[in-house]
This record gives sequence, C-alpha cells and structure tokens, in this order.
Amino acid sequence: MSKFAIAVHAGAETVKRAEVTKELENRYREGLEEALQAGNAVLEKGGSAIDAVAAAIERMEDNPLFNAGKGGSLNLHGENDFDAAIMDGHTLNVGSVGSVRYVKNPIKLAKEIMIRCKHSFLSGTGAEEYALTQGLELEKPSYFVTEEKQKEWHESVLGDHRQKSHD
Amino acid sequence: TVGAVALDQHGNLAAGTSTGGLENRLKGRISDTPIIGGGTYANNPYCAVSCTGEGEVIMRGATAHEVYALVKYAGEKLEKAADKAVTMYEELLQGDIGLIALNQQGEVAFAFNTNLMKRGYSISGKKPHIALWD
Repeated sequence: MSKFAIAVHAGAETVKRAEVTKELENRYREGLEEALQAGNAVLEKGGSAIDAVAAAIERMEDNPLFNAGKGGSLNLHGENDFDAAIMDGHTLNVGSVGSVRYVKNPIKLAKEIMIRCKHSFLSGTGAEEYALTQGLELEKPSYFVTEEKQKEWHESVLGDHRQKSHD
Repeated sequence: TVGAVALDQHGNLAAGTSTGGLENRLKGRISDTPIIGGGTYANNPYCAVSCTGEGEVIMRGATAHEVYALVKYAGEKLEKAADKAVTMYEELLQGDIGLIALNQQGEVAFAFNTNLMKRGYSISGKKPHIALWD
C-alpha cells in the first residue's frame, strides 16, 4: 500500500482560553477525528485525494460546532450564506462556490462544478440553480441556524458593530 | 471555516475549504475560501493548502499560493514556507491567519498567528493527531 495522508482544520481565531471549556475542547477533538476518519476511509481503499477532501469537509459541514454548513456564522441580517472551493493538484481543475444559502453541503456543489460545469466559480442563485440541476440536497434556512450562533448574532447586533468579527 | 488537504495512493494532492463566513459580515461579502490561490490551492508535487481566518487579509496575501510559490521557486521546506506565508507581510496584512499544508512526501505543516487553531492529521491511516492551542 502506497503512502497516503490527510490533514484538516476547523478554523483559527484568537480567543480567551477560559472561553473554551474542557467539554467544548473534547467536542472539537471528536469533530476533527470524525473528519479524519471520513477522509481516511476513502484513501485506504485507494480513493482519490479529491474524494477524501470532500468527504472530510462534508463531515465538518454537517457538524453544527464548526463554521461551515450547519452552524455557519450569521451576516448582519442574521442570515447564513456559504462559500467553498476544491482543487485537484494533479489536473489543476477547480470548483468554487460563493454566497449560496440553501445548499446543504457547499463542498459537494464545488466538486460538481469542478467535475461537470464549463465554468469554475458560480455564485448566488446561479450556483443554487446548478445545485438543483445536479440533484444536490437543499435545505430550508432554519436547518443551518444554531441557537449558539443566533445568540452570538443578537449580542453583536445589540452590541458594537465595529467589534472584531471572527471566522 | 473548515478545510482539508489530502495525498492519495496515486501520489495526487487535493485541497478543499468551506466556510460560513465572518460573523456580522455585510450581505454579499465573499471570503477567501472560494478564491483559488487565496484560501484554497493544490499543485502536484509541491503542496496542497487550505486557509482560515480573516478572509480579507488572506485574499490580499494570496496566502495559499504564497506557500506553493515559496516551495517551488524559493526551494523552501514546506513548514518554513507555511510559516513565512503567514508572517512575511504581517505589517501590511494584520488579522487572523491559519493554514494547513501537505506535500507529496506526506509532510504536513500547520501555521497560524492565533492562539487557537483546530487541526489534525493522519498518515497512512495511523492514529490521528489532534491539536487545538498554539
């Protein structure tokens, strides 16, 4: 079996260490480990790096703990919208998605665009229409909103807009 | 933001990133994530890179492509290239930046200027390594 490898991240920010409880740390660790398992499951069977990247990211998009897919941060109006991209180092093929609101897994749409679309980057309703043509799963807006993000949004709207915003 | 970089058994690299964006952002703001060469880049055999942090800073620094360019043209080792890409313009590009990178030898690099970066890796299916703090 030839060498294979995968690395993942779920965001970088500067926070007060006290804000991150042991319980939250453990949930972060579990989420990262699940993503690595999803990617490894593809690579172990000789699957492609592209499929492994998509599998790992899809798992993190479905995890409300991380700022992607379900659990994404809210904009000034309290709405979700998502960006995603995927790139194949062998062919330099790419698929990018900007400002989609209802696509359950934006990384899957980015991959479809990379594989099937004549363009490389689709945004907004055009990207969502393309998701429909490819039979990708769409979700109602409330699917993406978590209580934690809603609370954060209320605090920021009532607070100072100029405060540093986090990824 | 979440991201992944992978090396498959055929020696190919890939990178991917997905984000819910900055909290409290204006409507219509696009992040670095879908900008190829900004938040996401892969090019065999040099490296695959996925970035996270404040997208405006990463877009202006073309950070993912910067790692690749330092490896390919300056001959930097992956870890050095990753560190440089995060720190070399810090007077001009002030903001949170984090990235993960992987090359065809299966070497992994993490670089970030924050105190928390949720990250992990696994080589050839062995026990994964997970880390959070700097």
